[in-house]
Amino acid sequence: YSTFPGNPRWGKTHLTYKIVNYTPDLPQKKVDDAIRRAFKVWSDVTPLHFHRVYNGHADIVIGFGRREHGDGNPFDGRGNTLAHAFAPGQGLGGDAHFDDDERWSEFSREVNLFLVAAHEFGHSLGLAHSNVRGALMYPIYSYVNPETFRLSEDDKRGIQKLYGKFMT
Amino acid sequence: FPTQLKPESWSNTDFENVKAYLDKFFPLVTKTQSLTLEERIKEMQRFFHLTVTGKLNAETEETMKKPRCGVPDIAG
Repeated sequence: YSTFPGNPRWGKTHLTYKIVNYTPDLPQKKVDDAIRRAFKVWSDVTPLHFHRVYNGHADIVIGFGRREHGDGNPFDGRGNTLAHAFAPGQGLGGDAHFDDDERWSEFSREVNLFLVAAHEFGHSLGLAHSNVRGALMYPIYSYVNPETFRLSEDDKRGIQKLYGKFMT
Repeated sequence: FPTQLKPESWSNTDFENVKAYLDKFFPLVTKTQSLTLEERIKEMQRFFHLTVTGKLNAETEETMKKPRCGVPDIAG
């Protein structure tokens, strides 16, 4: 695993997120559920808690966009870049953007929203890319069954270095 | 004057595509850092555990075309 230069991390364990728009590829409820499950991947192994807000400020702002979508990092149409996210910080920091030229899916082998969101939220929390094939933070997308998905030891070590372990 | 000469066997499209990929995902970290295109390809190949040749072989090209996250692979 690796972290961003300077190891940016959130200085709190209760984080808020907001979904500002949706993809037409999935019912909104399915998107909400994929996002919730993606955050749970990380909250299951750390002391972090994620709370959804609908208005006002949120630490992590989530949205779908095409091509240039307001952050100076344009998407590239279908394929190649699927999404990106920003390391913890103010403003764009922590935000996650998904390329709406992709075909997002819930369970099928198209681009699985849960898997990509879990990866992007790793960035939102301070993890950079891992060169371990099979790790969630490996930069290349590969499909695994979301129902049997397990966070790799590499990802776990990375996130627990930043936030510590989950405590009962 | 060009600092990165295109290998003779490459088409312009190959060269532009590889350079765009490396600029995006393996950016030169400092303004003073000067690496040849071959060295930059080697860096990418090492990250993905590919055979390190510094050349745009089929394995490397295939990796560059895979769907992926838009965040760079090396910390800028």
